[in-house]
Amino acid sequence: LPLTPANGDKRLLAERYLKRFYGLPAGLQGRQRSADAFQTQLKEMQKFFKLKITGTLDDDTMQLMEQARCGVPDVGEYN
Amino acid sequence: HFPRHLKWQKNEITFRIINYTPDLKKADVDRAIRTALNVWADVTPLTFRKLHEGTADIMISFGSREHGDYNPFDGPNGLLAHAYPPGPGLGGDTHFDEDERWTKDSSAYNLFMVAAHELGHALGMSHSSDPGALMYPIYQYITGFPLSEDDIEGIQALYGPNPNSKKVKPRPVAPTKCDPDLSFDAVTELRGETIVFKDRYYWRLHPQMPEPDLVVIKSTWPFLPNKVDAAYENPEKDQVIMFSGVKMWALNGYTLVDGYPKYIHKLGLPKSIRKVDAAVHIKDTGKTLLFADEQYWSYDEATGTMDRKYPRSIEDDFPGMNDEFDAVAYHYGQLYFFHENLQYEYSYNARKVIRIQRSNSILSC
Repeated sequence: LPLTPANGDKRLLAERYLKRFYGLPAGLQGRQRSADAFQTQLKEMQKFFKLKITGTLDDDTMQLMEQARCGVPDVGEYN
Repeated sequence: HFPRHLKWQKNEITFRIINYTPDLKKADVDRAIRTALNVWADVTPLTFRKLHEGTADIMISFGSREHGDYNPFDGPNGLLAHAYPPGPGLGGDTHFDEDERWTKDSSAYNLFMVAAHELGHALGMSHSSDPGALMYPIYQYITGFPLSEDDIEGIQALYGPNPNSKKVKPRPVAPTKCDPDLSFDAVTELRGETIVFKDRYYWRLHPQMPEPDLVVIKSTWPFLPNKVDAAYENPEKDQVIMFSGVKMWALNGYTLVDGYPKYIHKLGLPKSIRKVDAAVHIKDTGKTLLFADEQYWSYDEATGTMDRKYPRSIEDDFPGMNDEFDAVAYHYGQLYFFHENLQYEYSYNARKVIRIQRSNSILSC
């Protein structure tokens, strides 16, 4: 089903966040693989911040993503 | 650390401030950067020499949006700054987002706090998941020496300790919510959420959120001290009163109410009381109970006066509760007394303890 605009915005923000700080691969991928990678990176982020690891964009996770922060990635190589 | 434990292969590191933010005086920027470097120099053998021209190891600049490294900033808020791990060229370089408002205090983003964090990256420190660490990725404003044990262990693993070590007092690590010995400083409600204070942190529990959030007190209320002794909410006035030592602060959400802080003695407490151990507001009666040592007082919120015939003995009026308390909360006719790592659920009407649990059961442990 198409996402509602609000959910779409949340997802977009989360994707941008995970790409920047958790190495979520950018670019075209198979639909299934893309969803898997998103959930894996989201769980990694939730683990780093000691949030409940749900793999979904719950309120706690979204709130944290909206906070002012340093631009250096939290995990992975920094090129 | 960053992958491959990137570090400078020398102890004298040069830095250069390429440009300045118009938000602050030049001297204030210089001071913020130098103080931030000194934070790391205090605990390592590293020294920092300022260059006024040419290429330094750490090149510091302010820029907005795309600023020359293909790693753009995003306008106000969001990303505040970034820095590159030690290495040639871009390595060690530290960039601040000019679209932020940089300050010397807590009114906007404190340049010293952000610089100390970023320069940690420039020396080889990656992000820490300890919310009490300077290297935690989320911006927080604190006062005092900014490094925690976690930061010091990290930087000393790369460069070793300072041979002429000045004694520095690291900030304690953040409390862990499921530590069986965990005790609390204060507990209050705040607009439907429960706020639990411990050292310079508080947990925020929202009925719809499964996990409590751990936050540094000063990052929400920069004007509060680092430790809260007691707190209560008066929902009729939409105010939370926080106590620390002989002073109290009234907050309307996140803002300080005019006229505060005030001395606790303004409530009618005797001058001999130097600290309130716990406070709780009983919605059904409109009274606030203030606990100090083995006694308690009853404060009438409607008249703004202390009730007569107080103080009374805690042991006499709350049979079964003969200790001093760390914190007290009230929910639906039950009082919750917190003492060390135990929480006593007390029936206000039946005047007896009906259940004993660990204090941190309130944090879903």
